[in-house]
Amino acid sequence: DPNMKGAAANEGVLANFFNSLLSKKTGVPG
Amino acid sequence: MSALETLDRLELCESLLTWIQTFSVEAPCSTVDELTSGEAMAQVLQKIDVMYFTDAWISRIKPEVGDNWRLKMSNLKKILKGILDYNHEVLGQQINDFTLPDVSLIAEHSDAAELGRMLQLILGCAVNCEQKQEYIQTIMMMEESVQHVVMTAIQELMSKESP
Repeated sequence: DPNMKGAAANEGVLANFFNSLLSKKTGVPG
Repeated sequence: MSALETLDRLELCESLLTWIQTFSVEAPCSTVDELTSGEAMAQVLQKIDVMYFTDAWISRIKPEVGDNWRLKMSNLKKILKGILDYNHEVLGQQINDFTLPDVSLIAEHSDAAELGRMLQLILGCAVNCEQKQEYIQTIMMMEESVQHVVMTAIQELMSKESP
């Protein structure tokens, strides 16, 4: 089902984005 | 035209309104009108970083402003300054080329597009602060359509940030 594939791909994009945000380093050093 | 350029400001406001409610602050925050006093936004910022947005800082935000747009504007100006200072002093980043919210339009006309920009800046604080894990995980539990708008809003902010 193409709709299901699209939804799964979208879910993957979101998960990738937020996971990469979690590992991003921020803040003033020290 | 990129996805960022087509970011629908009203859709953004609606989705961020849903997001802001996940903080369960005391001040009402379920409509655009309720947010225009600034009270709920200040309480959210305090939840994001209580060491920075202290009780002393929040005491400068006037409660129960009613329909007085001048008091609302005064509150919103303090909040916007707080957000920008927090980005600079704590997160170590400057937001360049981002059209800052017009607080007078929020205070006088409850402008949803401008409120959306303000909430977008608060979102930027939440996903970059020390407890960002908690806030990002909350976003990941939200409805996919909301997550999508939130992602686009963060991407837009990230494209305007510089160390």
